[in-house]
Amino acid sequence: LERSTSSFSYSSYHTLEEIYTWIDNFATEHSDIASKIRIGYSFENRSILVLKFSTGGSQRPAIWIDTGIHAREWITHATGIWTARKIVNEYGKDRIVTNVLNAMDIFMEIVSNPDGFAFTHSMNRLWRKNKSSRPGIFCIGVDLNRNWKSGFGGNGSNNSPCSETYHGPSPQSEPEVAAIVDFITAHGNIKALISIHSYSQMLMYPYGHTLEPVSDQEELYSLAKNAVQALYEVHGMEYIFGSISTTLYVASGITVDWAYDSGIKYSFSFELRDTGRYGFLLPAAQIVPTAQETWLAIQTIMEHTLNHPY
Amino acid sequence: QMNFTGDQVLRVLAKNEKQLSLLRDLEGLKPQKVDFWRGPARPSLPVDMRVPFSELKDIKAYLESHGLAYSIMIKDIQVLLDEEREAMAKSRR
Repeated sequence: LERSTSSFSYSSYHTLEEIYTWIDNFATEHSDIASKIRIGYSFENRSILVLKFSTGGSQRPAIWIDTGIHAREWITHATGIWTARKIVNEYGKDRIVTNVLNAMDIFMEIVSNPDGFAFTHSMNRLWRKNKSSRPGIFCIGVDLNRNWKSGFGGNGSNNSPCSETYHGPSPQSEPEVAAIVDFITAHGNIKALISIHSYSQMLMYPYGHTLEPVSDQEELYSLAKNAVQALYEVHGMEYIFGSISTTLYVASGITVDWAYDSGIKYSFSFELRDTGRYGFLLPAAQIVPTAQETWLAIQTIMEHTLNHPY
Repeated sequence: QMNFTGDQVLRVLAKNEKQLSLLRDLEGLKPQKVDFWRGPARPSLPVDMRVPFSELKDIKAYLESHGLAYSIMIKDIQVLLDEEREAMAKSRR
């Protein structure tokens, strides 16, 4: 197993074990600013881990970032790992990161769907859902981005357990979702939530379950526009942006709708690149450029959150 | 590991809502056969769908018979998966 993060390849894809070992090493090597928290256990009883970045204080306002809720979207976990290292490397150097971390905490869940992710390495690279199973139900897995309370069971989610967008038997029925809900609710001071998916080059905000605009639509539109512009300037990758239901499609029971309805105004969902050729099978050579451009958008959102307390 | 030899990802450009619903119908016509990587959303956005090798002929005939323009985004999924696996092994070495 890797003995330190310095020998870890940030431009390669990794197994769940390698990522969990990296998280241990990373938290050990950067214990002044990073720590590892277990927020729960997956359906198959794997630990659900979160990295906390903090420079002190207690109950500080915080930013939540999650990747990998859909198992096959490997570029998102890889982007999360790269971003974690960027945060510790930039603290004390980069003005935005330093200001953010001097006033706020950052929580990052890199493998939000550990069972599904392990399954993409062991059996089915194109698996999307988690691995939950229930008596009498023939198909396995729930789409973890349809299992949240807001708009649960509505259009854009499916009642059939065999569907890729199966919403599950009830809101937060899945331990992977319940763990995040419990953590964020108990924390009570999360001010921004960024959920990273792939693919199709989009930056979106609520709502997904209805065409109705959110009350903060104008601010979120303007922030998304700035973030997408910052992202574009890195490698020329063009993103579209807007609310989920008007930019992509109606989708119910999704993370960012729940976050927004829970009072987290700055809730965003990324759909990272595929450059129109690879879909979920983005070559590892594109990990670093993808993470580099995404970082500028994340920074834009973090800075806005810092400068607009609520 | 499941093998995806010969499976393709087709990129379909639906001209209108009617064509989008024809694509949505596919999920019912071919349950658990068609895997939408980018689901039918709006005419301005492409629909990407993974089609198992065994279903390719039927699905392409369905698209062509309904005038749905498509291109082959990934010619053989297993080729990309093998490359990905090799890259991981190399990186690990």
